[in-house]
Amino acid sequence: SSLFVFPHKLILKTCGTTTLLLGLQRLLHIAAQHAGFPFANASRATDIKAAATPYRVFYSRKNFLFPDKQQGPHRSWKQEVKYLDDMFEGGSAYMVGKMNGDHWYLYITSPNESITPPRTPEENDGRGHIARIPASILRGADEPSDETLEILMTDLDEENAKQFYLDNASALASEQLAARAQKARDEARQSLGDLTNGQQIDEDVDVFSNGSDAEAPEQVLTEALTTEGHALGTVVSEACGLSNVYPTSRYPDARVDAYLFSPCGFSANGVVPAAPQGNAEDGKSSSIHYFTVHVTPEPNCSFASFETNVPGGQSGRTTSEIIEHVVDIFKPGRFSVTLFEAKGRAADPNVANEGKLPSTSSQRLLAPVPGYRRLDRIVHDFEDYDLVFRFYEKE
Amino acid sequence: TFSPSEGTPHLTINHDVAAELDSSNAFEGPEKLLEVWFAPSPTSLPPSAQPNGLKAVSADEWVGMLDMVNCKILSVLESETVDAYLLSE
Repeated sequence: SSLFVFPHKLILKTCGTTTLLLGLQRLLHIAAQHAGFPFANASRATDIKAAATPYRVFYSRKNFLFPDKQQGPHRSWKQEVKYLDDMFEGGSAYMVGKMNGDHWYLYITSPNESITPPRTPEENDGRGHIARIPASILRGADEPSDETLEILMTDLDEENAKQFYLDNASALASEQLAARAQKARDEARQSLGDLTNGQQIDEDVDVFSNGSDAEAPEQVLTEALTTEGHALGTVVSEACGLSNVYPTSRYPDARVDAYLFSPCGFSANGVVPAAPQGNAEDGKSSSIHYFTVHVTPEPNCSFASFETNVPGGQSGRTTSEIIEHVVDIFKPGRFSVTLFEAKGRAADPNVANEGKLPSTSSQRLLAPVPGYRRLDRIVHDFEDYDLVFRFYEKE
Repeated sequence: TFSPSEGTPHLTINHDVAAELDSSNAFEGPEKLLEVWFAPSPTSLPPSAQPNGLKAVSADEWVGMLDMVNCKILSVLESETVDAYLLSE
């Protein structure tokens, strides 16, 4: 599970039998009391009933696999929607995809303009025409685009999924440590050989590698690096290719925090400062994005998810490249892709596009995914967002 | 000597939780995803809000909320504009 905290929004993604929505009331209270956002239901922010008024809310999930094992309001979509409807006004609930197959649920509220009224809902274009301004422009010209790509994968390749088990990762970590130790010994021998003009120096090297004083700490370190969740998470992240989804060659300041669970399971969060733009004054960008990965490798319920708000294209990797890379890591039997994108100039409703897809979002997902056939392709044209849903199955 | 720049994400590990975690009873991967916005962007926070908005909230406050969700904080990757918490479950 993961939590991302931005100045203006919070993203919470939780797995298994977690009771995500039961934390919602407390979340709204914290936003009021500790972050100072406008609140309702109380006269003072310190009052436990004080709940910050959200600007907008999104809640989504894949279809249920084991609803009977879920807790709180999470046993059915109907209960989840009721819980959200009781807390927020004007929410809308959707089901996207095959009802009798893999589908995806979404709950969304409209923007609460009473919190931050739009700059001008309508402006004269100077030729006597009134033009409605897209929401993304109303937010301010300096605001980055908002998009979220989510890939939900099931029926993972069983052999490939073994890399997300602790036993396999520990063995891999041990091999890597042994290789590094050997390399260090070789380098030490070489250095000492240079210093002693090639005389026999093995005994000197052994002082470092096998001496009784150094043995205990080395063993402790080895054990830590082959059992500790974060250490193994890093090993797995690099071995499976996740660390290269946003490679440091293109995203030099990207950082991944990964954890391997015992006996199996894997989670990772990535923070990805934007790739340097050519026209940036200092060669850097202030926008920082995220990605998150969660893996359940057991064959009876295998699942992996990848989610990111790193904008596709521009100076970084395209959306199609990311999808292909991620799918190749997990090798699922089936997967869905959702791309949720704020409308911008490209999707200005005043631009004539009758009968066409509502934005460039769908076009960005047109590239086929090698080894998979697309079964579903659904486009939702919301007020200020476009949603593209696609479902694929292994050929 | 390597000295990270100011904007470099910083990782903190919660060893107390991370060391003793056992996920043997976890069974279902598909997640629930909640996104709550309190303003349209980081640059349009309401006047009453802390300058850093939600990022001004300490990790201790989130712990209480996450207890209700049945999650624990394993580690935090802090950066200038987003804090990424890796959670149990």
